[in-house]
Amino acid sequence: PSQRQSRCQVQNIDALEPTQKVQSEAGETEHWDQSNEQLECAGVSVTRYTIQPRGLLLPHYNNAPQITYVTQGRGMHGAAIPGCPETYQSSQQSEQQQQQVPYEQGQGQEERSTQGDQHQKVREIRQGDILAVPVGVANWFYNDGETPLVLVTLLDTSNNENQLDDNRRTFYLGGNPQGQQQQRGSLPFRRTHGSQQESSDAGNIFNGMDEQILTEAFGVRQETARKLRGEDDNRGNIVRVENRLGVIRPPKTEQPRQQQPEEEDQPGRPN
Amino acid sequence: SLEESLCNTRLKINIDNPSRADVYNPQAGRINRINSRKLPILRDFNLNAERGVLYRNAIMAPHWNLNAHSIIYVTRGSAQVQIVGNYQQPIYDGELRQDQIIVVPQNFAVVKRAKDQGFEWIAFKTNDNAMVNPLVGRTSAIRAMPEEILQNAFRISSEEARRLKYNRDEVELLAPRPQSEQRDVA
Repeated sequence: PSQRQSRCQVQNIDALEPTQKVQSEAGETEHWDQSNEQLECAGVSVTRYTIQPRGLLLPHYNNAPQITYVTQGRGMHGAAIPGCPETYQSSQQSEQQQQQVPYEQGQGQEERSTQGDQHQKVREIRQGDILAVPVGVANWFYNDGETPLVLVTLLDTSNNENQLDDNRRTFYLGGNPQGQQQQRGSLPFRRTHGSQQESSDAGNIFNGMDEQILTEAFGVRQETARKLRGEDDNRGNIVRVENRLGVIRPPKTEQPRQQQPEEEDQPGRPN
Repeated sequence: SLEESLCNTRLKINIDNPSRADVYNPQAGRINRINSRKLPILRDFNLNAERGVLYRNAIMAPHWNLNAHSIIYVTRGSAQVQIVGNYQQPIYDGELRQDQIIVVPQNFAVVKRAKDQGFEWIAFKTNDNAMVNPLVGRTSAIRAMPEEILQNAFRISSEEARRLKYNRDEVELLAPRPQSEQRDVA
């Protein structure tokens, strides 16, 4: 805090534009300069994501609580919160009924109909929404609209929930994002505050893990483990989904229920 | 007064009782955790403790600590340990042996595989209600995500995505796979 206070002796305030832009396959990520004394004083880091239609911001988590405003567009947001059940589930039957949910064409479809998927809740988002994501919770965004989905995200890096230094750190669970230049040095604890510009995206967390351990831990083929590491992936942190993403989700409007026979509403009917 | 309440505060609890394990896998090991719900004074300290036992060649699923650093002291045996942050390379990749300590920073992913002698540790975490997010198994972040997100994130088929989600049904502690099975998978 004392270090931050010393940075808070701001003599004048400037309007700030993003200072760094990272282009990805299906969008761009713009960062405001973390070392700007105004942002340092506030103990925050600000990023703007522009996700093109059918773009997916890869699953990731951050070292600080995150608040996001949807400035434009609509899409989906998923958060994998530890301990929460996978309450969105499809059975074989419901899968066949969900004709409105597009899915990949071809070989996957046949297999898909034999076994459903299940996952945690997925939230629809649109312009004007505020989203809060706790520290360390993996989350992703998908643009299922026709216009770019623009998100402005603030990380409260000075929050007590962040026990690392005040630099923004994003940990990706997929792809091979290459963001800002990384400077490896001492461990990222609080005492190294401000000593280095060390943040953002480089590879995904599987990238540093041994292929053999991944193969064994996940019980998958070595080739799959290799793909987890994403070494030859050049798509960046926002990737294009070939066909529209067909995750399980409730319809936007309630379908009219079939008229129940009148006697069902009458009291005294035996069960 | 504060002094009087401290006099009666519970200060001790045993973490090494296998029958009280929070996570147990007869083929892989066990984990006992003490947080502020079990020992309320830890709320004041903002600390908790984890006792882990991994059997020979068993794996503690890759995971990260959401809200705490973890300081691991090895009480017995050794393990291959990898710690990964938001860098290209792991910040630690080596063998961790008895009587050594290692610090796993908050949000950094870690994976441990016990060596032939097994691996036992005590970890102190800098949050009284430290939370772990595994990447493999029934409670994993991977399983919580839609199959198609995994397909697109890793550029894999739906079949591979399904295997990734469901091939391991254990929680946190993973039994070693028989050699023959490993060959089949490879």
